[in-house]
Amino acid sequence: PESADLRALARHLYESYLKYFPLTKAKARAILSGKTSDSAPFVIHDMKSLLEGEQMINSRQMPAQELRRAEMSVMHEVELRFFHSCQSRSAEAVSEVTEFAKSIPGFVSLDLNDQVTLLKYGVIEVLIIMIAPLMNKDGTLISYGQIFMTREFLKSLRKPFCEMMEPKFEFSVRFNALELDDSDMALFLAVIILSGDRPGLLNVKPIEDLQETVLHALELQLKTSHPDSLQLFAKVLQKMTDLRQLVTDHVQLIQLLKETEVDWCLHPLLQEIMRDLY
Amino acid sequence: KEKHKILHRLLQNSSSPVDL
Repeated sequence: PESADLRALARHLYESYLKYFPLTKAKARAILSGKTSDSAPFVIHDMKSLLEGEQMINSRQMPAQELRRAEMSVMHEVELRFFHSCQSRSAEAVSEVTEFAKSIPGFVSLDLNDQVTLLKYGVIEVLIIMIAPLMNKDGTLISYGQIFMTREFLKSLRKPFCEMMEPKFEFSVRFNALELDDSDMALFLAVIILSGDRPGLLNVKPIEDLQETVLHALELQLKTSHPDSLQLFAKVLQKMTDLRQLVTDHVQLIQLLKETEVDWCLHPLLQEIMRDLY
Repeated sequence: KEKHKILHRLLQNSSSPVDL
């Protein structure tokens, strides 16, 4: 009976994962390997293709007049504009992760301040995990899979923009080697969110209890669906240590951008998350 | 609470889209 409960929990989290996250690993891998009936993604590999692709990135919010201005503006602003649209997407993704968190059984019964703390500290880790399936060693899908941006192009941007994604690529290549599927990912994301050691938590016990249950479900699922992958559960959990370092470095880079880029403004939701984070 | 206004709103609003 206990393992039936754990399976039910795994199924529930997988369903809310599918409900709240627009681009699954299965879909992303199909796009990346060309095994989809949809058209191939538009490739951004230089400034010219970035300018062309910007229309697609911003198609949902950028009016024609803005677009003309964008086309006329100097290259120097291209990075800023691109990272501005990255921020909008990130803010949107934060709200998707929030909805996913709320769907974890017991989460909304936690102290509201603790819910905020769990999201504040967990959400960038979750986003880094979620971008991994969109990446391969040569680049990453963006804009819901409509665009493929090459790793070389991201590396060619001016400092410090060029330093933002490279550590995520390195992590992703290692993480993708574990070959988790979407249902494994759903459980792992819940484990990350339910971390009882985040600074400033008021009531740790109920969070640890929830995490314990999800950990059991993850362990059971990995054993069942990847029987030949030795120590997979331990290897997945080890990735949580790498994530903390990645987030610390990311927040430092954002801090640097704030100091060096006069035109830089951080999305208010991302500001809330990053302020006094580490 | 003031420091995390939007996060609070996201957590408390169910289904209604929050103006991000």
